[in-house]
Amino acid sequence: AAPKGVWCPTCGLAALAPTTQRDVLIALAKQSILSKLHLEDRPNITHPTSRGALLTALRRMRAQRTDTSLSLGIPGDDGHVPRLRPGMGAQEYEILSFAESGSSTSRSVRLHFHFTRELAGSTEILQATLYLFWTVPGPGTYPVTIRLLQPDPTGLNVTGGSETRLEVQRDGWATLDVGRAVQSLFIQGGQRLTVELEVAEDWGSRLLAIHNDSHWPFVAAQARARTPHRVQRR
Amino acid sequence: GIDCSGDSRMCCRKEFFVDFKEIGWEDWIIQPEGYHMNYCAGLCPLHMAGIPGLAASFHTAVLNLIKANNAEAAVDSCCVPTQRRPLSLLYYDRDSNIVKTDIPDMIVDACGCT
Repeated sequence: AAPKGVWCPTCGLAALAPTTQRDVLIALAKQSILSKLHLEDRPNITHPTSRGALLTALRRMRAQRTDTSLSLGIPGDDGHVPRLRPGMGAQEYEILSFAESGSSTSRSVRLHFHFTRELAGSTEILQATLYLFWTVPGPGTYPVTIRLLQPDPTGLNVTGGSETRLEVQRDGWATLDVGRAVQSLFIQGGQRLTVELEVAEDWGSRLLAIHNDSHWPFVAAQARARTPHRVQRR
Repeated sequence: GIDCSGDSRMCCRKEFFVDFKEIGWEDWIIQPEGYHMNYCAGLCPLHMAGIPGLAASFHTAVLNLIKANNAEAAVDSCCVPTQRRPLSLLYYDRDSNIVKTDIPDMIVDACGCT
């Protein structure tokens, strides 16, 4: 707070000792960033994503993206993070959620994708894509069923959602639009999307295996902060 | 706008860089490495109302208004940001998801007198 009689806040700052000034400014910077990210405190990162998985995901998304309006650029060497869509109104987000392995059998595997409460409650989903990497056991066509499961009202179990059948013929990345599933998850206030992959034969373990960091399944979502319905007019 | 230098007392932009590593935030903010939390400081005596950083014509208009009205009645002119840009962040949220967003108007590029 500026000392008495000084009419502008930053003039008060000039009256402080340099170290105190620095502490005040750093505290202001922290408070400003956390409040704009709707975070009460800085997150404690329990299991950071490997750099390989992050860079692969960012590259896949950029390769996948046709419209350049929202580009989650790979941070440049100069540390500059390319901007989303310049001049946008409501704040926009790109969210990368990496799979957490769930239960699995020789013919099926479950993957869980978490979304935080802050984002789930205050944003609308513009687009969401599931990225999967297949490794086929040999020549041929391998039918795969993908189910998107939602938490039931108790939040304890998962109930059947939409189902998609794919024919996998070679190694490589595949994408699936999961925008509707993630949007309904957010509307229900849920935080976890479960994806179940099922294959016909017991060669599934190879097809569904997650071999290394760089081929880790992930969901890339584009979201926009909900604007309050009533806009104050000045 | 004018960047503050030495002991300039007039309205100017003070640069202040917050290095995320220095404050122990480099583990959850992936990019960038810091935040240019520049701010505006300095005096705006009446003859400076409307400059720098704003169109000269605006300055003339303001001065004429002050002359036309009783100068004593004129309110103070303040040193405020006249150009700002967003802060683009790539960070981990509480579930270790990775989020990219632009926080609007976070970086002050120029200051001027209202």
